[in-house]
Amino acid sequence: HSFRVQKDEL
Amino acid sequence: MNIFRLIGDLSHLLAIIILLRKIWKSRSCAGISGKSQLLFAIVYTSRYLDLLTVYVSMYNTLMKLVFIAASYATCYLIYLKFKATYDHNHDTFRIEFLLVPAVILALLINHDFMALEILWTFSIYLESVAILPQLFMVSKTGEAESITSHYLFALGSYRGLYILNWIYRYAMEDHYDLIAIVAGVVQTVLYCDFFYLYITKVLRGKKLQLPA
Repeated sequence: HSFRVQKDEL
Repeated sequence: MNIFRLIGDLSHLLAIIILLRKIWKSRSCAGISGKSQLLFAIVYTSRYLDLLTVYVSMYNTLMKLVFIAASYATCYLIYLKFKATYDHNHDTFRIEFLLVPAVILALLINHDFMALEILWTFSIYLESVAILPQLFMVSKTGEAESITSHYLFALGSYRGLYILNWIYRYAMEDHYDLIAIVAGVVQTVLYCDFFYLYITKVLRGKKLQLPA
């Protein structure tokens, strides 16, 4: 899931 | 964390501080769109609900809390404390034209049909257009104070720097998120006209004044 990585951004 | 993202976040933080400081020091929110600030408060609230479910890092948690708190503080200053100075006659953008499409788009195009994920997606879409009431206000009055221009420049640069961050992450980590990228590009494009005026006028010591 790409969105898992995305969630570390603000 | 890479340099583009760090500078982007710092630019975002700087924008928020510039705005709060300007309102506080001048005891006035003249020229500031309360509607844009209201939209930003909605953006941060819906995006950072994950503070309750996942822990990323101290940096991540702190920044999220600062962004939420600052957006509420800004709304408080505009709508309550310095309400008398709020220029609502010029802040006439209809925010339902931004809110409703953002909700619909988030329900249609998302990574996962789950409450938190849809709220995150909604916040990404809404953020990309949340500055429109402010830009509309500047175009309506035909000018902006220098400090308001600095605020807009710092806020606009932040997502532009995130685009560089996403290119970097795609190259280095093979990671990309199309929703964030497309919305981020739209968001940055909306500032282009302003960036041009900022560089050609404000940086040369002139007031940001639109041609009549």
